[in-house]
Amino acid sequence: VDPSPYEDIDFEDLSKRLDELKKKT
Amino acid sequence: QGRSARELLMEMAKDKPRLFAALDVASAAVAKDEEGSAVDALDLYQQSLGELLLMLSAEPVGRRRELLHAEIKTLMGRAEFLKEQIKSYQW
Repeated sequence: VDPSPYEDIDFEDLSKRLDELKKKT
Repeated sequence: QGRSARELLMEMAKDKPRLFAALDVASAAVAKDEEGSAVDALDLYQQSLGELLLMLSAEPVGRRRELLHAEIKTLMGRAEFLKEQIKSYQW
């Protein structure tokens, strides 16, 4: 089955990285 | 190359003021980054990325979505690099 087009973007990864970014240094 | 991709995106986002505004903040972040204002740049990267991610999740499949996804990954990479730099300055 073709993956749905929405699976090509890893939102979980992107939002995790953004949270990491927002953590105070 | 990065700039032209963002300019093309802004061209395509003319009908979506919220997306356009988020891309504008991203351009400001890159400008601050390039002029060496790391802390300001990081703040603007964070703001724009939060908004751009929201936009991306609502964006229908297509060229703009692909460009937006690529732009977000570029901006995220720059912001993470900048954050590492700031951390190393502090130590």
